[in-house]
Amino acid sequence: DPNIKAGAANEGVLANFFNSLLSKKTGTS
Amino acid sequence: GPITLLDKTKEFFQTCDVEGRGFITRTDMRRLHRELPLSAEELEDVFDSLDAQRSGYLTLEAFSSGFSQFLHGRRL
Repeated sequence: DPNIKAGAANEGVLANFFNSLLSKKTGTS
Repeated sequence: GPITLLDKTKEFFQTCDVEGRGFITRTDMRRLHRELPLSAEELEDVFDSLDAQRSGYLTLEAFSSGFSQFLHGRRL
């Protein structure tokens, strides 16, 4: 099912995105 | 004081909502490739993943929904 594959790919890309935001903002207090 | 998840979500949302309009467009998202180690194409994929309703813009609600799904997935 291509939809399931797309969902898995989206999880990866979202994880990449949010991890980048988290590391960008780390240690700014 | 303590940083809450909501604070963090709002902070990230504002990073994307450069013009402070209260929503994020596909163009806003593409621009983030200058700040984040992702290509404009990857950022478009992120936008499409978060814009589940295909509305063409992301509200804080849609954004925080995606963020909490990400955090939930990490914990599991």
